Amino acid sequence: TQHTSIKDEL
Amino acid sequence: MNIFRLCGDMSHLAAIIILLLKMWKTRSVAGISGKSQILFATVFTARYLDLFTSFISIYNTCMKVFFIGTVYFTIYLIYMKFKATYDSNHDSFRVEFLIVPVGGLAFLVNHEFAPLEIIWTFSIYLESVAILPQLFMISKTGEAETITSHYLFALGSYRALYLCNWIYRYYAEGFFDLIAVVAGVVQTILYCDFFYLYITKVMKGKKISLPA
Repeated sequence: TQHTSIKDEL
Repeated sequence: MNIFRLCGDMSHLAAIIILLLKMWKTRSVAGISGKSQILFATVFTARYLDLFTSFISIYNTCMKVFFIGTVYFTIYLIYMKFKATYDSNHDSFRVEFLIVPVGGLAFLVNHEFAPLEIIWTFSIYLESVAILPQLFMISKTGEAETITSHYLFALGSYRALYLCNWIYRYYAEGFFDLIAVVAGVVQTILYCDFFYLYITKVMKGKKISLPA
């Protein structure tokens, strides 16, 4: 599983 | 983008438009908590600072700009244009009791101790409780106009749909953001009582009125 620092959600 | 995420975003968009239409058509902000709207403005401003640092999509940028623009316009309507109809006596929730603990928690529990990441985390935590002044106001006045109920239902549904989106993304993409998920669960739980009233009353054509 990953957590992204670029937030693609609102 | 999946169907849950899209429905969630559309629900959020609908909530904002319903609120603006209610205020504009009735020329009144009665029953609306200005404090909740200030908290939402803080949430959007803090979270969407990444407009300046990363581009994701036209859709993403447009939605962010729309959310920020409309929430400040809403605040203008409440505190300036329709100020005379604003029920400040009943909007008495102490927001510092939310901001201070949420700020502290964002410092302590985050994915990375970096300014933008802490500000993003703060916005996620704050959003989960930002509706409390509005719910508090309804419990104080003991009633909510039907249009206000529609607004709250759309706003609450948005995060519930995001929960479905995160479950989908976990299985489809291995995407998992514990902070967003826990805050999203808290946010959705806060609406449960209201959802119950909405389904049992508003959907049957009655307005929400609480026993004194």
